[in-house]
Amino acid sequence: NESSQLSVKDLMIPSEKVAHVQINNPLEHALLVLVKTGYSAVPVVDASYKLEGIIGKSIILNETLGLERFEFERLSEMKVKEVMNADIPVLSGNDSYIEGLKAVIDYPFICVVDENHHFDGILTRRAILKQARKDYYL
Amino acid sequence: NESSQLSVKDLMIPSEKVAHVQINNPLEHALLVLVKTGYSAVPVVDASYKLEGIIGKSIILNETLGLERFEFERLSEMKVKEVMNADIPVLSGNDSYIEGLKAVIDYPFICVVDENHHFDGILTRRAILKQARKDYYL
Ligand SMILES: Nc1ncnc2c1ncn2[C@@H]1O[C@@H]2COP(=O)(O)O[C@H]3[C@@H](O)[C@H](n4cnc5c(N)ncnc54)O[C@@H]3COP(=O)(O)O[C@H]2[C@H]1O
Ligand SMILES: Nc1ncnc2c1ncn2[C@@H]1O[C@@H]2COP(=O)(O)O[C@H]3[C@@H](O)[C@H](n4cnc5c(N)ncnc54)O[C@@H]3COP(=O)(O)O[C@H]2[C@H]1O
Repeated sequence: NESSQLSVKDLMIPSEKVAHVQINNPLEHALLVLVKTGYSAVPVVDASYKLEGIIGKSIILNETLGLERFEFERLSEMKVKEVMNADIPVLSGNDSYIEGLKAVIDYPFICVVDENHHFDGILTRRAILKQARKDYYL
Repeated sequence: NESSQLSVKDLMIPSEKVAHVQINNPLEHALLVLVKTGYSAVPVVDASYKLEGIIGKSIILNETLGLERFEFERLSEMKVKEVMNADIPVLSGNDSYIEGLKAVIDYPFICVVDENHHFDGILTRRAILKQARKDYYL
């Protein structure tokens, strides 16, 4: 079928179109980027666009959960690199469509990197699902 | 293939396992449910478990976006029903797997309702992707 000819780079959103934050941004800035772009989570990069992890609204809000109330003031005290999820799976642009499908089973998106761990783009569940749908009409 | 035999009710998470909030909850309570369960967004029901909409961290945080800072105090002033997304697609348990696949292309999950619009469960992208993967190994 058509999908077996495709690789991750054919379906990914290229890095220039991916909202992201930097490791040293304060959490308040990261939250503002997330709320303004509307995304739940985005990649984290360093100054040379090497991929460092992922950060999202869930991670940031978890940091504000106090015993009696949300402690939102902590957002200006903490940095992205202190709380981001650095333990993330990655794909290469040359990986196959089916490798991409397997990877997004457990993650809404997967970061794509080159051999130097520089950020190339993201493979989203939506891109995989749109392609999978085509395979049911052959 | 195997998937064409399945319907949405075979793949959905049944309502008893779905975290949800009520239309009259204050936003602060809804946010606490979302942060504690870890989910980005959950269904909203009324007292008789009729489906009313969806609410998520994005919608709630949007309400706190002020001109100069996040206005988190608004969370105790507003209710779920004032901000939830009430314009959502739904599925029936009897809809086919392919109808489910099409529906989750644009939404991380789709609520499943019976003929009286009572909440039966949710169909998630993960459930569809796990099933789609099986079709590539025949
Ligand atoms: N501005 C928009 N326009 C149209 N539809 C929108 C949208 N924002 C979100 N959606 C829809 O909501 C889904 C979940 O978005 P979420 O932000 O939770 O989760 C997103 C977000 O965390 C990340 N993502 C997607 N596109 C991104 C981008 N350009 N930059 C940064 N992160 C992105 O990948 C996740 C999965 O994305 P996916 O497309 O599979 O799934 C998206 C898409 O179907
Ligand atoms: N406690 C957990 N254990 C293991 N993996 C977890 C998890 N929480 C989240 N995930 C993973 O993260 C994905 C996105 O979760 P999210 O909360 O943004 O987005 C979720 C959430 O908004 C909703 N959802 C899923 N299960 C739910 C439940 N039991 N109750 C309420 N809402 C649920 O459906 C969306 C899509 O779920 P999906 O399973 O496709 O995709 C999930 C799943 O792959």
